[in-house]
Amino acid sequence: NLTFEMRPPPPKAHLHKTLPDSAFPKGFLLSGTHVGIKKSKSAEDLGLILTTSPAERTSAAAVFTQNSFAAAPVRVSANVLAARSGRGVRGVVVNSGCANAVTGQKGEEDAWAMVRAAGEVGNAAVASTTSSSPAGDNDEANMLVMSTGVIGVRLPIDKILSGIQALPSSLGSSPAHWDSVARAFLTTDTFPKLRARTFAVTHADGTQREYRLAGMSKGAGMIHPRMGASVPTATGLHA
Amino acid sequence: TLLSAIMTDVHVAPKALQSALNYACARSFNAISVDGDMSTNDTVVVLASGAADALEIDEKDNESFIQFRDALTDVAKELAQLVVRDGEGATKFVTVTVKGTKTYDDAHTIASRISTSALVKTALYGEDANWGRILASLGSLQELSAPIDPSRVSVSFIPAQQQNGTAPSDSPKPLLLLHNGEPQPLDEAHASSLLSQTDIEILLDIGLGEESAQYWTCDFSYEYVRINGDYRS
Repeated sequence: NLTFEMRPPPPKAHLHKTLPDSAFPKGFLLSGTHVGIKKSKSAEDLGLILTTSPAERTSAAAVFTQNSFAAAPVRVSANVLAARSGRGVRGVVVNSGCANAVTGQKGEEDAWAMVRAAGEVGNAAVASTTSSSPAGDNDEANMLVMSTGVIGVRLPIDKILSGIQALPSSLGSSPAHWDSVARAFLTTDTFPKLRARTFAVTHADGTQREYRLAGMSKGAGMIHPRMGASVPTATGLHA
Repeated sequence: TLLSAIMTDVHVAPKALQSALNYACARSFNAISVDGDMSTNDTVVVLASGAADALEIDEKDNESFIQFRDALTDVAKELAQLVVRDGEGATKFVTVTVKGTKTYDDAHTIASRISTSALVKTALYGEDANWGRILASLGSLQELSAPIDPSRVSVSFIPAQQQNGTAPSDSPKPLLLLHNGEPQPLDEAHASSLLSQTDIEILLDIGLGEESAQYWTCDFSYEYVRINGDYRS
């Protein structure tokens, strides 16, 4: 016997924030698009984030799931980051709608294909938008990759690779570009999660400088993270 | 799955960036739970472009590093909390604060256990100040550095604080349910008023030490079962 009625979730419209251009960090180009992984034709499901800075100026860090069945993109990203010692990572490519988890050797190959394709277009896009070349770093294995969605299903990799090739034409740095990538992360989420802010740092020489941070997150279910800087050594491939 | 990408225009050494992320993650993304299940794909990435200026932040420059680390932690915490607010079927946003433990890990473990108890989370959905379920869940823990002394434990429900650290002026007063192991007289009207709020904080004082930790969770509703019963692989 139920003693109360089902309640609708609280309104979440107030969780969207309008953010000015000046709140977002300098040196990034972004784009989110729909390539046909999600069923909804208007829903972004592929995103690209690039830094336009010289490779020696950039740094990256990450934490990863400690699940023994860590997905292919998790293992590949950890590999890229370790190989570069956190320096010269050009950006991140992300897809939603398919997690590329527990997809065997083919899943690993697909994740590497995303890294290489995104690296290729990233290097070309950065070279074309900056007066100098991106520090001569034309390594294509300089991207991190993230996937989210259904487990145990292979990526529609042809659609994704075609989509990555088309992304440079829509790259930009406006709040709308940041928002489009935040949406490309979403699965069962009911709203995009994007925040940006400025902060001050006092350096050792006594000067105070202002910097910017912007972040996006996604997640609604299967949420109890316990992430670490490395991935579990036993991969689910052998189970 | 939890995914996050955080970008900054700071010029920061890779080792310092990883150290800052580890610190931030422990106090944000690794301190949330919607349903207690760890994904195969959880990843948080931080990219620093160094586009703002040439001054590099390193851990050796303690002050600038801490300022950057704390800014990163603030953003990470807000992004993590948004995930909990959007938890499948969630109708409540619940902060679990545990203080008075001997170690940070103990406080974190207790907060995590309470945040993943299905019975605590269904009681929150039912707007029931069920401190018995809270005690039962934390009392089951065996891996703490110091055993819990039931005669020292206090439990309160308090209105969620705003960002400035104060509760809204029209919010209900805190509700002390258990003090040093002794149940307190319960005012049902007061409890009902407090638990009908969307944002709630559960405060536990273990009474053993000076360490504390916070966790963020949501309630467990019919809607969660409907969403995940419908989801197809």
